[in-house]
Amino acid sequence: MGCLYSKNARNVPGYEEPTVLAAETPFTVDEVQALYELFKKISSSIIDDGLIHKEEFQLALFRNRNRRNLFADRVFDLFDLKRNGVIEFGEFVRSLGVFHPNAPMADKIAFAFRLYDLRHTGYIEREELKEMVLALLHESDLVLSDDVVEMIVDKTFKDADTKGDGRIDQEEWKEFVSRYPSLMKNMTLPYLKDITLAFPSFVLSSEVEDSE
Amino acid sequence: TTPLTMNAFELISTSQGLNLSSLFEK
Repeated sequence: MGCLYSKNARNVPGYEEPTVLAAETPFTVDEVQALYELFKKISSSIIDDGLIHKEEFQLALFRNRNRRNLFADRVFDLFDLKRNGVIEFGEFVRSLGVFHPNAPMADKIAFAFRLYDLRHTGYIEREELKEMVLALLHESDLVLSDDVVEMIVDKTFKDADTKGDGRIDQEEWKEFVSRYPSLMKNMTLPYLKDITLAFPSFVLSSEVEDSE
Repeated sequence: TTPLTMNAFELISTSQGLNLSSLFEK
């Protein structure tokens, strides 16, 4: 099984050696190999080509391949480091590495900033914040009047934009997050510490191979 | 906590699109 993994996996476009990925991320080699099981499952759910397409990502997140969501789109775009419209295995592991419980908090804060910087200007602007609040309301059952939305956005913006220049920069974001640490809760996935238990099949087979 | 007491980013962070733990559900 271990041999099958290594021979087949090497033929997959964008495949990278687990030892290389483990060296660059908080994951161990075994964990990278377990992540390959998860990657295989997601990347073969619609088109079995060893790449995660947007619809496959949506299917994995929402159990619905057609469910569009601004935030899922942003996560997909940030995972797609090469910006070629698909997530390769190496991109998947490197990006999930940020969500590892042992990843540096600075990386998590920076990732969230890029997530919310919708137009890639290097700042989170008021319009972007309002657009995200409206997107959240759209996906949920919450109904808030435009006045209330304006009030929430205004209040938050004034709180975060401490320099008062009408935009939130990375320094202000870091300071804001330190005051509201719950904002970083989504940026840590405890599952990643137990990934070899969740997807043990390769680890078991690789141990057999190692002992031979 | 109700939406009115949450700041805009707290509200946004409740999005299902940001909850990647569902990737690990079988």
